[in-house]
Amino acid sequence: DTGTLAHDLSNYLREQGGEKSDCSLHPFPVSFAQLGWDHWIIAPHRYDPHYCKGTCPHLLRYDYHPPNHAVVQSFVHQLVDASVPRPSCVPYRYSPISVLMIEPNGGILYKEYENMIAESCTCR
Amino acid sequence: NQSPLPLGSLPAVPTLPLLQALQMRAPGSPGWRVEPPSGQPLRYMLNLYRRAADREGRPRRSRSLGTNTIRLVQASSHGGQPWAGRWYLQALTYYLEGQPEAEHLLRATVVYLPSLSLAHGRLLCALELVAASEAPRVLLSPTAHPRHGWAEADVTPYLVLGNSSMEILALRHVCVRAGRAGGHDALVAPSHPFLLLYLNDTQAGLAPPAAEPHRHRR
Repeated sequence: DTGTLAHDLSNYLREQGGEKSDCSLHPFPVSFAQLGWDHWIIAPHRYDPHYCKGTCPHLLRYDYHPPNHAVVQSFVHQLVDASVPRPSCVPYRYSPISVLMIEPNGGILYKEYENMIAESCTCR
Repeated sequence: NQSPLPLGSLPAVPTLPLLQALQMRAPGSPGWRVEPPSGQPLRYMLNLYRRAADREGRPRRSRSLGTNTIRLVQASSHGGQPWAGRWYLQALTYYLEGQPEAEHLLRATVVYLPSLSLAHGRLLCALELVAASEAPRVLLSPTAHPRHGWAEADVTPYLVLGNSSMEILALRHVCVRAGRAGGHDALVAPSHPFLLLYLNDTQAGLAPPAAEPHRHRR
């Protein structure tokens, strides 16, 4: 229905500038002391897991790396049935952190934990 | 500066695997036996950590340790008087039972100081492997001199984790005081060597298998 798309295109162009509430990555430096885990985590003293927050725009830009399902869901929400929610803003890529811990038997453990820092967001 | 969350405020049975993994290690949880480590083992691991990761804990790609898990095991020593004249002989046992199944041993080394300066001379040290049977003792030669005077002797061949008979490593720490005797040197006992297990944790994530029986292992 070109009429709807034309209307939507104007929204899309307006959104192109990316509204500040669009899905994006936000910092959240946290210390293990704040989590109450500093008793046995020796290092690092703090790390920033980041988090994803914001609205997924109607037409998902390529840089969100949206799966096709999310593009379809976004159209369904927009054009077919608004009770179907827009896709959600979630992490896309992660990176690990290394942790130095004290073990219950008095040992010391160096361990790399996967997927501890969100590096980018997507809409799914 | 929020006050740290008291441990009790964590959910009784945390759903998050990381919380579960960490809560099992929390002081006061069952199995927390001894005082937290200090002194040279802690300094050694802090130096290793600083070389491996930045201040935010991100692993430095340039400085890969070749594994995702390194466990430091401290020795249990058998009391008694280790000094005999200028000789120091200390039997040491490293208990290895209970290694998590997902952690596969890649390499094991014992880290010690081969030479220690004293006020009047030096203390020269070596390690002997005390085999379980009557086999002759093996003098371990250092395979690597990492840093700050530490030496690493490879003991991988003598360890087969998971095989109950080999979940103990028995060594003898032998030192001799070289140079003029005298003064208070005789009382300087070298710190115990410690065991490093280089392991590959095959569970990339943190979800303990029991928690998610139907989930494809990551």
